[in-house]
Amino acid sequence: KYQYHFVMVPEELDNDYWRLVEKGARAAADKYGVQLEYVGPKQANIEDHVKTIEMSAASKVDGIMTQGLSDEQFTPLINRVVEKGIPVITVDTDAANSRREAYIGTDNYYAGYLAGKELIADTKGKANVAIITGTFYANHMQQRVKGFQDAVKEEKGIHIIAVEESEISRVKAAEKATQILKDHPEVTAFFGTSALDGIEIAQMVEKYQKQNQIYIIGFDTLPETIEYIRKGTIKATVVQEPYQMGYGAVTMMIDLINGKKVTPVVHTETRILRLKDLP
Amino acid sequence: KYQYHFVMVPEELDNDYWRLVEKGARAAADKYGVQLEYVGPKQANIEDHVKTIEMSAASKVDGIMTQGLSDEQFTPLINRVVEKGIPVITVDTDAANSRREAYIGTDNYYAGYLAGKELIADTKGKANVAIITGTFYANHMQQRVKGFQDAVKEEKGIHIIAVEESEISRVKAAEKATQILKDHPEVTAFFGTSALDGIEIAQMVEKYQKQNQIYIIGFDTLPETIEYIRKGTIKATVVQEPYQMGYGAVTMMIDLINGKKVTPVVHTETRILRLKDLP
Amino acid sequence: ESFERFLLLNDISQRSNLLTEKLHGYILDKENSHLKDYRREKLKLIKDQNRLYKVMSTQEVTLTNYKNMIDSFLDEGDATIGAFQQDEINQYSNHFNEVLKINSFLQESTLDL
Amino acid sequence: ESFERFLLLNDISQRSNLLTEKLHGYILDKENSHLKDYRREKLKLIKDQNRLYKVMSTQEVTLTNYKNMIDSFLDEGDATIGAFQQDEINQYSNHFNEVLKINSFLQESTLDL
Ligand SMILES: O[C@@H]1[C@@H](O)[C@H](O)OC[C@H]1O
Ligand SMILES: O[C@@H]1[C@@H](O)[C@H](O)OC[C@H]1O
Repeated sequence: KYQYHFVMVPEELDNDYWRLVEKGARAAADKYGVQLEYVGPKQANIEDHVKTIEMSAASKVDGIMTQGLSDEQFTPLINRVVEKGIPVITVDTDAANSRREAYIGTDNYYAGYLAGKELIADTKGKANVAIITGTFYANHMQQRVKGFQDAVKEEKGIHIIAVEESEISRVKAAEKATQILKDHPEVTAFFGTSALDGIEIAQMVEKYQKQNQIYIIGFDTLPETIEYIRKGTIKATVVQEPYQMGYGAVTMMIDLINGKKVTPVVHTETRILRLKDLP
Repeated sequence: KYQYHFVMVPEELDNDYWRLVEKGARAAADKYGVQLEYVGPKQANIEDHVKTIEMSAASKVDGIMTQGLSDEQFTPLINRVVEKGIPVITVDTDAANSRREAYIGTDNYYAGYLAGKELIADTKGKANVAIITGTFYANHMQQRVKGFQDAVKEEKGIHIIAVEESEISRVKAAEKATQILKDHPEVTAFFGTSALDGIEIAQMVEKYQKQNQIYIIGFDTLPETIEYIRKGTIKATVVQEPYQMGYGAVTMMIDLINGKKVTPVVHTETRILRLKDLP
Repeated sequence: ESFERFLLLNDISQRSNLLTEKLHGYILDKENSHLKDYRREKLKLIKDQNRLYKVMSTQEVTLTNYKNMIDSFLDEGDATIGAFQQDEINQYSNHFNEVLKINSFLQESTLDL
Repeated sequence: ESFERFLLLNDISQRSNLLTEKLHGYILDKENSHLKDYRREKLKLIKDQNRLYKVMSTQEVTLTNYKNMIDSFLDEGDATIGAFQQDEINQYSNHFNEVLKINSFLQESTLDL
């Protein structure tokens, strides 16, 4: 009935961003006769993530698509999987030094860099910035923070006051934002580097009625983020293309299995989106 | 994966004779890509039999093969099933007046007739006969008894002393045989008209050490029957071809579904088997 | 039926534990008796594996039947309504009897799934 | 998972009972409200029916994975023996670790079937 059996393993299953990646992957799967499993941790947990990849490999699936979350753990893991004859494509987050066949996703350093340049422009070069990132260990989060830091480092009026991690959790993102608001009253701007961070930052900033005093730039274009942009609480967000990542990962995997040449690094589009860009 | 989905509904699932019919049906099913279900009463029960056919029809299977056990109940049932667009083939037992598309099985009247003629020859025309039949209502049993009676009716030395039913049950067959031995000491011969009757008759006759005084003719060639023939307890049996019935029913059903012409009545071989016919 | 599946899965689970033990025993003690046991159990696990498909595919046809029964149930329901609205009392009564009958089949089939 | 399947089957079972009641009520009373209820519930039953395949086909891929895992388990067992007999201690130790790991996956997978 199906020609291929692929598995996509995100860091968190029921994450609205990853549901978009899944949606793109399913569209390609349905079109090309791929039995697609979408499995992973219900809540971000690297041990469960690693185990899911290992179970998939033991199940002898035809291809595995996953994030290359960290070099330390994922590079040897990916290498072992590829050694068993199962091709791996990284999605969203690359482990560039592993034996993964290809990567499709945002150029994360560049995306962080765009965010930094946008903040400079929007704050006229004067801001005390708190960053809430997904996890400290994840490659893409590190790259986004690095790109941002590199963009703002020459700006004398921009100070990065704090960098906290949300652990890809709404609750934790809200908690960290609240903590920063209390501990660092001097903060005038937030940068959230994963899809949920900006949303929870905005919610807390509204809760304490500081939306007119605090600048927020987020990531991704989930409906809640768009809503906050319409309201003005979030001023800008970094666009990614999760649907295309999912769709492209599946088609690339099919090509790999059929022995076709595949571009090793495919960067999906990333840019800044503001209120004026909305219909 | 399968091209067709057929159901075979025997009167009793775990009956050794019907397991042979199933075996033939499965051989054809495997060869021609038929998903074959073999379902029915665990023990002969006409209500369960009728219900299984009705459930199969409600399940919209492609074809149903079953016995046409009785005109009263099965003819309207088969007609209803055929009216829903599901072809029915009767196996082993015909409901000739129903809308079944075809019948494959023994010519039961003729088989009973052969048994009668054999008894006459083996008993030199002098015997008091007890008949144990499967059920009184089943068409094929009636025909076998009728055929037998018609074969012996002109023989003045042949008297039919009793006719009892075993309800397709070993236990009941043994019970009836024992009862007849007690109630009718004048009985000198038994005719068992279903696969299990002759076996249980032989067992009881041996139990009461009358195998040298009582003539037995049975039905079918189950291993136990063959064993009793070797021992001499059963003198002869009527041969049927259950495996071919099963195999043929499936191939005929495939032909029906593919719009091919099908012979409406296919009689499988029937003959008498004696010790001298065994290897 | 469900109980057969349960037993088969249970057998496989226990047998893979036993195989692991035998293998462990072999690499610890280097005793050939462990290796023989391992190989014997391995054959049994392969047989169980082969039975997986048989047991599980019974499940698939049961599902198909169940799904088609729901169709039949709804067909008879619609036919009941149609006949009822045409005042064809014998017809809708017959169809409703079918509704009752197939409903009871559905109740019963749940047990097989 | 098994619980989702149980709930779905339970929903279907109850819904077909309810549909039968609504239909009966309609042909007894000829009240349109019964017919409306019937039609509303009918749509829900159709949705449940559609979900049957989704819920049950999850079951099929889980079975394929399970069967392939048994193969992987046995492959690693054989590799353990092979390396052990060649005195390749690092190799057979690694393979045996895989045996342990996959055995735990098998134990766990039983729960999903
Ligand atoms: O990796 C994902 C990231 O790309 C997105 O921005 O936020 C959610 C994460 O899981
Ligand atoms: O119908 C069957 C009959 O043909 C056989 O002789 O005995 C067993 C019966 O079930």
